Amino acid sequence: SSAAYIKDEL
Amino acid sequence: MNVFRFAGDMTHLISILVLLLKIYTTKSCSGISLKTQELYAVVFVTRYLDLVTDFISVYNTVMKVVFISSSLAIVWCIRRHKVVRRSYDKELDTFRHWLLVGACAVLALVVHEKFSFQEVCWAFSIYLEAVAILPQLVLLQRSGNVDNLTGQYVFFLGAYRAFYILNWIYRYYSEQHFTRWISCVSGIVQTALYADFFYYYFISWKNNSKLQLPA
Repeated sequence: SSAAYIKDEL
Repeated sequence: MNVFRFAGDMTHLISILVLLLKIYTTKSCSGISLKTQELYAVVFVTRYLDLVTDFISVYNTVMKVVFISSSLAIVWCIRRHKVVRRSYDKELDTFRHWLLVGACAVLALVVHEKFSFQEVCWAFSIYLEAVAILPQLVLLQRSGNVDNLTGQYVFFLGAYRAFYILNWIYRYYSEQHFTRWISCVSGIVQTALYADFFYYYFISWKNNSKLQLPA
């Protein structure tokens, strides 16, 4: 599966 | 970080400060749905599991701690504070919010970025936040007139995600490969749920009258 993106948002 | 997201975070923070102000100054939680507050506590705890594992920035960490601690403190106040708890509208706040939790959990198990505990919890928290305001909106309709601070609380809470939508549009055009369908779709649903509240809030502001939601 695609690497999930960094959760930089609140 | 962009101006839309910062405005959204500040609006979100203001909504929490307004709610804390209402509870602290009036020592009352009348018109506030405990169920919505419990859902928000679950939203923040399940979304910020990376609080201690991934460091994004001081701002990010501080805001996460503020959101988690304030939501837990508000739930504690309404449940346990000897004065505040007496004004809780227990008989009006009857939304079966655990159904929302169950539905969002099932959806998160089906639709997520990656099938890992943290990612499924994150998707769950995004879906749950979209519907977390429902018990509060139902309570406002049942409790007739709405006091100013409660109305302002709901208004800022709804407005913050609208700023986030502008943030996603901005990031979509300014960053390559920026797609966050889960957040975007969920954020649009969340903001749409406030549509009728925003309408009646605008009318009450324009006519300088008390905010009344039709039953």
